[in-house]
Amino acid sequence: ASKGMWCPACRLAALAPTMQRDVLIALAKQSILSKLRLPDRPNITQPTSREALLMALRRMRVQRLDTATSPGMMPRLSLTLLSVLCTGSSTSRSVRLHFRFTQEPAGSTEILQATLYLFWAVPGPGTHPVTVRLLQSDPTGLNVTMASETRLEVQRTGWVTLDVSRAVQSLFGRGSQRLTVELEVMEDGGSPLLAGHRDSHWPFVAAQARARMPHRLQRR
Amino acid sequence: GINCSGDSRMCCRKEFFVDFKEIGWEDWIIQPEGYHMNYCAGLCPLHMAGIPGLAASFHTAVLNLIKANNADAAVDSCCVPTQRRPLSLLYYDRDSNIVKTDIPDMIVDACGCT
Repeated sequence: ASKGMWCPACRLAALAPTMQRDVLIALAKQSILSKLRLPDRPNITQPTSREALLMALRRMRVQRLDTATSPGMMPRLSLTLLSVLCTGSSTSRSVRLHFRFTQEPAGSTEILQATLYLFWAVPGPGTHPVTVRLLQSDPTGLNVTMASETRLEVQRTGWVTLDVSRAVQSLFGRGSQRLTVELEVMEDGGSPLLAGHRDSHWPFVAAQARARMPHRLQRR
Repeated sequence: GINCSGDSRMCCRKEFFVDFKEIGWEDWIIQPEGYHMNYCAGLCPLHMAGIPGLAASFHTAVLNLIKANNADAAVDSCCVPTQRRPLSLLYYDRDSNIVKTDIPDMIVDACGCT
């Protein structure tokens, strides 16, 4: 700005705080609408229900036909499975999370890779040790065995990830679709759950999978 | 960049969050729940011209002062965004299609003097 001219931000500073807020909100609205090339906000008369949205997202899991297979073979479907926390229980130091994959019949899917995502809210600075145990239960849900145990060092609030490929592979291999994760923290070690967190911060498991095709037999 | 604190009058980044629920836009914007817009405010004295936040040094400030003293018609400097990042939106368009888009340069990450 040439000498004596106002900068755009200076004009904003000259306004009363409530007026500043109104101006900024108006600016945010205008900015989003213009970038989306919308003259006005869309009028949603019949919003899609959450169930319909989830159904649409499930359908989107079937992403593409895997064309990398050799000629003459049936293409195999690549899928991405998502499982959000279905239930959870907690004590002062430990939390149990239950994930359930609602996918195709057992045995029809081959898990390539799986990752557990946890949003950790640490109470203060420093390193917070967390023990993560992956538990597997039989189809009846009565017998629980520990598949693995990992110790994480959480340093700041944010998402932490853990490779759970083996556990999920073994799960699907045994025809079960329920994964239980137990988290144990030191005192005041923070928590990834349960109350007070927004839906977007819920723990989830994302897995890459491939549809298993039945063997083809040829008669000679 | 510098984030504004209570006693700072120099060019800094002020955090500003627009909650979509609060402005009645949650029915058409599915995700995220709000927009971390942020903005720049504060003074940009001549010796701070061209300093993006704290990235520059004492030497830059001194050089700027010399330039300013030698200039016949000195110009004022403005506090502006020097770093921005995109905003990802999942929303319903006018035909009720669900659209996912990244709008570039929407979130102010750092401020500095021009």
